[in-house]
Amino acid sequence: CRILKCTSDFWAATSGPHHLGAEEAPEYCIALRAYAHCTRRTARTCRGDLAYHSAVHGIEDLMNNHNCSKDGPTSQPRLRTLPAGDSQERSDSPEICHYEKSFHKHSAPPNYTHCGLFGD
Amino acid sequence: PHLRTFTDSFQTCKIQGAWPLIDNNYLYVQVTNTPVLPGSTATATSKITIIFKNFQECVDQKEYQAEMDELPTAFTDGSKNGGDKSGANSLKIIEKVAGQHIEIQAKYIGTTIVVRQVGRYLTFAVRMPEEVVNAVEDKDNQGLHLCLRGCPLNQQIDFQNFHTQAAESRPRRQGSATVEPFTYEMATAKCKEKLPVEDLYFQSCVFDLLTTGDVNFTLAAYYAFEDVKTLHSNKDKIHIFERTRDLRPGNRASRQ
Repeated sequence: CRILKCTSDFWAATSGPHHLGAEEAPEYCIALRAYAHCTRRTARTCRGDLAYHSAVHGIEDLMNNHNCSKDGPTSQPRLRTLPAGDSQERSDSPEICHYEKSFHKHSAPPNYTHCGLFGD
Repeated sequence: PHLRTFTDSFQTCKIQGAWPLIDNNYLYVQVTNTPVLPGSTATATSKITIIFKNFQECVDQKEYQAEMDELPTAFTDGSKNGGDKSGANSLKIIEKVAGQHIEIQAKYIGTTIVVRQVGRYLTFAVRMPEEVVNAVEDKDNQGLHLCLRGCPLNQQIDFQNFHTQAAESRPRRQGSATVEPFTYEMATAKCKEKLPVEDLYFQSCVFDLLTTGDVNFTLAAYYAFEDVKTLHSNKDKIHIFERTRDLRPGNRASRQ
């Protein structure tokens, strides 16, 4: 059960120096929907886990409190570690278009994988 | 074709027709495989379609398509980068060897793709961050992606049996009468020239020579190995010696 990872991702996206408050409701809803998505993915393995069920109820409450709709965009995984509330900076900066630079700045180095197809 | 998945499973598959290799929030890759000989279950890749999905201020949606004897150095709309956005150059196509080897760098997702034409057929290799690999909206309802999940059981070729048969029946000739014949010894000798280590790339090479008699497949295995050397992040895992064979009913196609 990886519910704690979902929770920590959500906290990372919504707290810190640029934490999301009520004035960033759309961004907050995006983060909440991402959190909901994440919990749904863990549903099978987290059945009966107290933290999981608390999270599910907690998300529901938060979505109601912030008037978030269940349908809508969810934050992109690699964006969750970027400082929140700086959409102008993200739009204009080429750094957003450089995965390694943006990743290294805010998180651990990425792990890379490989896939290949050849021959007959 | 021979498939090495994101989890380093190694399989030989039939997968005739169109099959998805990758499908996530950023990228879609599909290959089309055709029989290398009439009536043969052995197929090779004759077409590769890659779609880079629209992403923020970096790239517009771009499609790349390679076919036999046509390895373009541009996307289907004629452009060579990600379009008109401010970060468009974070996606670009680089021609390495005209008509034989191109590389697509998608820096905005930390991804490098290599497409080659070797002989008549195409090869594909990709290096991608785990986070991008796993960036899918609804994992539970995800379909089949060969790079992630491997080939379905009914599409896997029992390579080991074939290998043993070929070795035991030497110098029996493989394939149909129209194929340039290769004995097991000839095939191993030919493959050893390019692939001195008897790993699965070497064995794939032998398999391909025995099934097709087409010496170009020696080069396909060689270049596939060269691409792994360049793209794989763990240099200790470049060679694979034990193929993934989990053919028990009900088990997953690949060991995750």
